[in-house]
Amino acid sequence: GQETVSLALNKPLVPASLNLSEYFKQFLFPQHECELHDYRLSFSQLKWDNWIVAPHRYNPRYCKGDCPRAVGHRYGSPVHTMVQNIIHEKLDSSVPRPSCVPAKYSPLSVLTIEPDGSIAYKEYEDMIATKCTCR
Amino acid sequence: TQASRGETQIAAGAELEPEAEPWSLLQPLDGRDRPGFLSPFFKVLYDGRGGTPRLQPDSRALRYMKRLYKAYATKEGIPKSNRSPLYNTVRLFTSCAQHKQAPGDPATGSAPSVDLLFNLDHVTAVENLLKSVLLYTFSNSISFPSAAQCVCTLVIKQPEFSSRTLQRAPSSYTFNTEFEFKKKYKWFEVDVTTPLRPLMASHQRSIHMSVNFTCTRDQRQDPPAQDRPFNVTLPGPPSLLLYLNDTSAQAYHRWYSLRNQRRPSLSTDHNRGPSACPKGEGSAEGVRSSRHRR
Repeated sequence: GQETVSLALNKPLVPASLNLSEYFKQFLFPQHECELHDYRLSFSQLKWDNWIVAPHRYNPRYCKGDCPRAVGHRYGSPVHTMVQNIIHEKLDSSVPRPSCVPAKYSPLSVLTIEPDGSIAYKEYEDMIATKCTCR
Repeated sequence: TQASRGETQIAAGAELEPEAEPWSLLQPLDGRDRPGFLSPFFKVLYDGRGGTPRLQPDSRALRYMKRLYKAYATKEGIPKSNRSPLYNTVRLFTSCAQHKQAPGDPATGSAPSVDLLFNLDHVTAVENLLKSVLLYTFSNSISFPSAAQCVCTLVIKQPEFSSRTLQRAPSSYTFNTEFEFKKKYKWFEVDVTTPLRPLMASHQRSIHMSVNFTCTRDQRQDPPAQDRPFNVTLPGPPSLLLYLNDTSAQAYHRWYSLRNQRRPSLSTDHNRGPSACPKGEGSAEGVRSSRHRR
């Protein structure tokens, strides 16, 4: 096998034009990695400001981006996520890649006017995404 | 795929039922559509409109609730942790009908009594009462001296539909008029939790009561003017404020998340009781996860 080894050694490891850090970046960090994004909503846009008095601005945030292939360590994803990736890539592409979804939420306090004119202060669970994961 | 196709057929069948409106699937089991049961966001998403038309609330009540909101949540609507974790709902009702007023008597320092009717339709079955107060708000100077001892007499009547208005023995409460002076708004509260608790527990849809005050100067603070009666004039009818704990899944249960934060590991062990992972299996699980971590 010496000739194969020498052939392999002669082949350039990376195209001359591309420098090393760029070359490795494509493996380590996908361009649009799964992460949290803001979306500042005002209830007047939804014409809900006649019954929602506060807050004026509401940012539910959302998760968007590509899930890297080796997701185990960075997103707190279960091992199942990597298995799903392997199935998608090696066995059956109709099985979807893992999705970028919220993993944690925080509550929201809302001040509303009820149809009879009474006023309610309420705290709702899971109204603002605070962390993303790949599942 | 065979099983999943079967599941999709069942699901499709459910969707095709003519009378099942999408949001009616979320209706409470007992069939009554209580406005508070569905999170208002669901209702608006499903019935499309910006919520049903609403009566305008009393301006002083709205001002008080906006001040309460600022005390309890940030501008972005995140609940602050600076208050009791027990309640996650505060409802303010204004009297929907103010009945006759019996005149007051300056000689004895009693204020005119007021007859009040509160419609509690929007309190849902999953909201448990923790505290209720009658709230008097003032927007200008009040004619009370800075310190006075008042007795509040509260008479709760049966709902209108019962033939006789059974007057329960009047329950009178002594309370100190320590007003909270904040900027130019002032208010004071009369705690009526005890008489209201049985009514709320029986999910009464309206509460009919009459309230009057008799005030005397506080001897310790104002000895020389003891004999001079003073005229007690209260502002308009009070509002009814209910502090509730909404036990539904969509409401925020602060005490629950506080407990989970304090004991994260215990909560998972707690979930996996001894029956969930017998000794042998559990220890194997432990070894495997440490190997996985390594």
